[in-house]
Amino acid sequence: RALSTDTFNYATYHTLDEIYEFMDLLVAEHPQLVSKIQIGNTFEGRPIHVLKFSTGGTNRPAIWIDTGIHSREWVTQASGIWFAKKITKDYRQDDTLRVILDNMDIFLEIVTNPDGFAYTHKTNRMWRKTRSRTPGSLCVGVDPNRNWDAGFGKAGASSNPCSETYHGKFANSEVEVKSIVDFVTKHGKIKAFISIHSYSQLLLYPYGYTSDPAPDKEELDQLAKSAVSALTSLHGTKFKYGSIIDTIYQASGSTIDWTYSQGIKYSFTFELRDTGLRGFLLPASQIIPTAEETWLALLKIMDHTSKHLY
Amino acid sequence: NENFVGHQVLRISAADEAQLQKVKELEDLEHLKLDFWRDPARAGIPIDVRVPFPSVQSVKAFLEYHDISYEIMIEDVQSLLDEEKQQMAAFQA
Repeated sequence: RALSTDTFNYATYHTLDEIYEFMDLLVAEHPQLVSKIQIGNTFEGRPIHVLKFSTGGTNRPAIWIDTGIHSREWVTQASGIWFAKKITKDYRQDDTLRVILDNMDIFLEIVTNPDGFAYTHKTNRMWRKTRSRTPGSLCVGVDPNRNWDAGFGKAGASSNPCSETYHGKFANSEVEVKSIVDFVTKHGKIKAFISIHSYSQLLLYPYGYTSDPAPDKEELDQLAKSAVSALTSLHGTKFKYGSIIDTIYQASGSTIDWTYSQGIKYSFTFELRDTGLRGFLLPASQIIPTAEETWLALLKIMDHTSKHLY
Repeated sequence: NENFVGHQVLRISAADEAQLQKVKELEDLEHLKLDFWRDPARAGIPIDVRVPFPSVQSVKAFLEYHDISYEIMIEDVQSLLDEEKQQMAAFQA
């Protein structure tokens, strides 16, 4: 086990316990910058942790980043770990990040679906959903990216509990979703919400459940363009960008449609790398390049948010 | 542990709306136990699907019968998972 976050191996995949230990190490090493918040417990009783990066102040506007809501998308949790370390490493050296953190807090949820993630390590590497039970069905789990209260249950989600896109009994039925909803609502000053998935190399903004354009579509599109351009500049990885419904398909009850409906203008979702050969089984050697390029796009979005506070 | 020996991931290219509909029909056949890594969205966008070993021949036959082109993206899912596990174990050691 790593004794510090400097000796932690960022180029391999880690178990839930190792990630939670990493978070504790990071907090212990940077108590002035990082703290750990528990926002709830999963269906199976695991704690749901969020890292808070703050240089002080109260009631500050904030940026939310989450990784790993679909448990099998391992490169996302691994990237989340790298982002956490990157923030602590760069916040005094990188002017852009320093200015962001001078004005805003950053919340980072590295493992958004802990039950599912533990299950991918122990039992089924291909598990995507939560691990909640549906009365009357032998099938387990709900797609947490169809469980939000935004066009819930409409086209683009399944009512079949055995489907990978099962939306659940009702909006927020999943405690992993409800915990974020409660946190975001109570906080009240989240200005950007970025939810990170893999794979297929996309940067998406609302909406997913309707083909109506988001009122801020033009600004979101411009920002997505510049974020993607920053991302591509590092390793040449090509991303497409656009609204969820136009770029991939109709999806109801998705995370960023809800956050956008809550007034969080800068709501984005990423789909990270796809080598074209390995899908969810992205080789560990690609974790760091994936995280590095994604960080550049995140910085663009965070920088724009801090300069256009509303 | 769930075993994925012989599971293949196919990358399917639906050339038009009719072919896309055919792939969607496959999605509805629950007994095949297909796992869509990339759902059928629209023609021209690749569709990736993990096919369990017992369904591999049926799915390929279906695609070939309907003249839908595909390639094998992952030959054997379990071998990649074994590699992944070995690498993690090596780092932990």
